[in-house]
Amino acid sequence: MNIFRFAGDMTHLASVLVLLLKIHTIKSCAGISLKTQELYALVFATRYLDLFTDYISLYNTLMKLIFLGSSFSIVWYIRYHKIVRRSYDKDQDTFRHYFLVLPCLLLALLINEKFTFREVMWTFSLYLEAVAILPQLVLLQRTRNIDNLTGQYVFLLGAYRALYILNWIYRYFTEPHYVHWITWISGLVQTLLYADFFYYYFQSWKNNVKLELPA
Amino acid sequence: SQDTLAKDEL
Repeated sequence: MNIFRFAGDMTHLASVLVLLLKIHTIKSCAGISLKTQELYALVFATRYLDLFTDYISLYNTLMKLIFLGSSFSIVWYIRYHKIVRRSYDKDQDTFRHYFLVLPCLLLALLINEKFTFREVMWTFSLYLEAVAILPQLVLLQRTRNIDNLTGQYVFLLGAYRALYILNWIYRYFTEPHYVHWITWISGLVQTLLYADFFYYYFQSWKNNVKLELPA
Repeated sequence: SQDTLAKDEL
């Protein structure tokens, strides 16, 4: 495992911890899109179907369990926790799941490396992960008041994707036959979705003002 | 195989 991949995973882990910290200690999920969190839970559930059949490493297994467990518990907190759920911006978080899920499923059925159940599910999870942040970005734009933790959460998620691209470039040059078009293109699309957010994030950081996305 | 190379990522 190279340094970019490891840093990417750690950034991903940090983003989840920031979100759990906000939910668990502040007992608030204000500004967090439940739609995005549910999509991530679906992403991990469909991608990690190999969890009990193919062993890669202890690290790999542990991280998969962490991402599965954290994504489902975040969804549980926002939907059912008696205090946390009161802070959910339900009226603002109106993105429809099936606008993203159905096209991703169709695309995975059409474009995949192998037409098997697991392979199609794995491809579906890649396509869905690429666009799963959209409800969150829409919510950020609607929320005039983005708190620090929410801003950091989205920033860390974007940083994780950017580091994965560096990881792929590194692997391409260091490993023989390392070519994965589906992973790369969906990963690139995913990272590009953060471009606008990154721009305003760095602007607010540079000028030392509160993060706010233009309508 | 090539399959496992991609799937060692999270």
